[in-house]
Amino acid sequence: MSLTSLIISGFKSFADKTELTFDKGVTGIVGPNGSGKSNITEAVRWAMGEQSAKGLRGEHMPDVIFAGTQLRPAMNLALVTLKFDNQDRALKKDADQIEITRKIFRDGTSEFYINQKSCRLKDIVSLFLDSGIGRSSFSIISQGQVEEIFNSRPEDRRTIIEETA
Amino acid sequence: MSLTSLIISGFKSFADKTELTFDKGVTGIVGPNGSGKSNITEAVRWAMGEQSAKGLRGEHMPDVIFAGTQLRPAMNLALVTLKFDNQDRALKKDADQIEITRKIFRDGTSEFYINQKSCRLKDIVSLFLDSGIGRSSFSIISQGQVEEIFNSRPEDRRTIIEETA
Amino acid sequence: VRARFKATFRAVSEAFSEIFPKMFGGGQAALILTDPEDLLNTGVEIKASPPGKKLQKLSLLSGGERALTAITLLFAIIKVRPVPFCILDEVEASLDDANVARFADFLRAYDAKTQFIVITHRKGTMMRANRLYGVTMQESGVSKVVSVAISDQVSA
Amino acid sequence: VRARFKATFRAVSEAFSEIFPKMFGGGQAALILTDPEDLLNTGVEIKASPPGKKLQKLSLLSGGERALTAITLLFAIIKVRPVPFCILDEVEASLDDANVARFADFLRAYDAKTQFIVITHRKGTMMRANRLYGVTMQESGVSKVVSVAISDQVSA
Ligand SMILES: Nc1ncnc2c1ncn2[C@@H]1O[C@H](COP(=O)(O)OP(=O)(O)OP(=O)(O)O)[C@@H](O)[C@H]1O
Ligand SMILES: Nc1ncnc2c1ncn2[C@@H]1O[C@H](COP(=O)(O)OP(=O)(O)OP(=O)(O)O)[C@@H](O)[C@H]1O
Ligand SMILES: [Mg+2]
Ligand SMILES: [Mg+2]
Repeated sequence: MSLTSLIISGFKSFADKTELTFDKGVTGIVGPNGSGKSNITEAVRWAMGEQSAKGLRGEHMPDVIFAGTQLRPAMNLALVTLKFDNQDRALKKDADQIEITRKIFRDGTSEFYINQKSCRLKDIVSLFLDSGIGRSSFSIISQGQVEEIFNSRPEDRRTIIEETA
Repeated sequence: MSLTSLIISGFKSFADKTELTFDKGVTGIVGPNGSGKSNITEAVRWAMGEQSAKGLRGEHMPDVIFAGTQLRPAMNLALVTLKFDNQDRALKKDADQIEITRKIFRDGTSEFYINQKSCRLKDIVSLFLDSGIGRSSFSIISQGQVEEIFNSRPEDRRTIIEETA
Repeated sequence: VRARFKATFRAVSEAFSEIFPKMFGGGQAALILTDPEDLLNTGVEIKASPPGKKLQKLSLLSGGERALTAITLLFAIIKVRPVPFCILDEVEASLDDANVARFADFLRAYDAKTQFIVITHRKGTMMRANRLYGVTMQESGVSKVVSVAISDQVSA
Repeated sequence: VRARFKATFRAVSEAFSEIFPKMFGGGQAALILTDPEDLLNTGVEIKASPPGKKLQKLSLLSGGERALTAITLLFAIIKVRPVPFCILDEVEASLDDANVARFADFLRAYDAKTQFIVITHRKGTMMRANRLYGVTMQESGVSKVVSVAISDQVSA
């Protein structure tokens, strides 16, 4: 399975709807400090079901909604969509294309969709967990986290091996 | 007062006696990963009285002694000397030049000298503390520590201001 | 369960020992069970010696050596349990240029089926990517993404 | 004691607000007392908005913005209470090239009486140093230091 595209709208500094398409191999993301690169990483983690606002550098989940600038007002909705090619059925759902969408509103309410059909957050989380790309996989290494793998004690590292099984 | 030179012998990767002299302005230290740059920072912290082996990335203080390579045997002694120009008497000792030396032996015994006269570790620590360049000053920022200043809670940051007074 | 742990551990530790010299341009490393007699409770130790260096405590390694050893372990794990995509956010910040080049060569040579999305400000990584997206804030506080030609970005 | 804290706080916060736009090429920042009525127990909050951005929680700043804000606070403190020498070990690892240049310009323009010893692998910092020492391990595992010509190192 592969990630084909990422759509970000109203999430953190991405006030305007932005689409990134991904291909095979290595895609580099570059830009000055504070331009929004790590916000892209967090958009993917959020859409895959990240539950902790602190894990996304905020205090409350609505902190991920575009907060406005001197020229633009704050927005009321953050949306992220992930699209996957699933022909190999790595995601346990019988569909060639899979689209995950997560929304949050300023009042804190949330909506979740798999292939445009409303669902719960846990449906998204378990879809990835069952396919081995969930929380404990090494598919996303956030900024400053590369040495986390060492900070675990020897007893905890066995868990890393167990989860790799 | 200014730092005029640093002599390192048998400390960590500095098997051979090495002298660095310092002048006014900005001195850059460059080199590949693992070449010994941070060992230089630690040599200064150690000579100024660092008491924690963990703070120097070791488990026990003798870990700072050159441990040997495939070509060279381990050494039995680590020595670091710091030389200061003290004409402005910023260090509270009546001498134009001040030389601090710290030694540790493989069996764990240590020796300390101020101007070649034997002293205790606490004499070195208080010499710097009384002159405002002790532990709580910001004269040494170790690798990976620059954001430490943020990790303190607001109540702890007042201590930073108090100690700056 | 014990048999599966043992098999997984062997696979990850073999991958770790194999990848380490590729990342470091030499040297050796291994994963060691703290208690091989007790597979249900044993911990896992990491041993690493960069090229030409004797084996020492992990804590004594330099900042760049630690980061590259952690990256090596990550790659060993995804070799044993492949992921369809892997996002790396500035993992090579503390590497020198020679180590960045080896790291980026390793990414580039990886099975093209695994997608790597690498956030970086290192030229060595940029020049080995298949494509680049540039993130900018032409309008203050608002991010915008454009495709960037690798040659332009690297000579910038 | 309270008067001295108040005076020190004022001096550090003024220095912080003055240095921030120099480091960031614009923007503004301040130190705020959480409880100005209770100088003996008050905490200190850090507020920072990089150029063109609205004031937000410190946690939402980017990796590079956080590092540069911390560096700014460090310089505010040593402006109020000068140190004879200051050793900085790779503090600019997460800064982009434009921010490295401003940081290194600031070091270079600093009162020459304060000695800065800067461990770095960033060309922008190297080229603004007054002199360079190169650390190498020609013999494996054994460090050696040599003087390096800045022009050689920067074009390497
Ligand atoms: N809810 C929000 N609304 C608007 N802007 C936001 C919001 N949350 C974060 N930001 C802004 O996003 C910027 C941080 O972006 P990000 O962390 O992606 O930068 P980066 O490109 O990774 O930078 P670096 O190279 O320093 O790591 C900050 O300037 C922050 O103010
Ligand atoms: N007691 C010791 N005897 C011999 N070598 C040691 C000893 N302690 C540490 N070392 C070696 O010193 C090296 C680390 O040096 P240091 O941390 O100074 O590197 P560095 O130049 O700062 O690298 P980086 O750019 O990655 O931060 C390690 O390879 C380590 O094995
Ligand atoms: Mg970032
Ligand atoms: Mg270092």
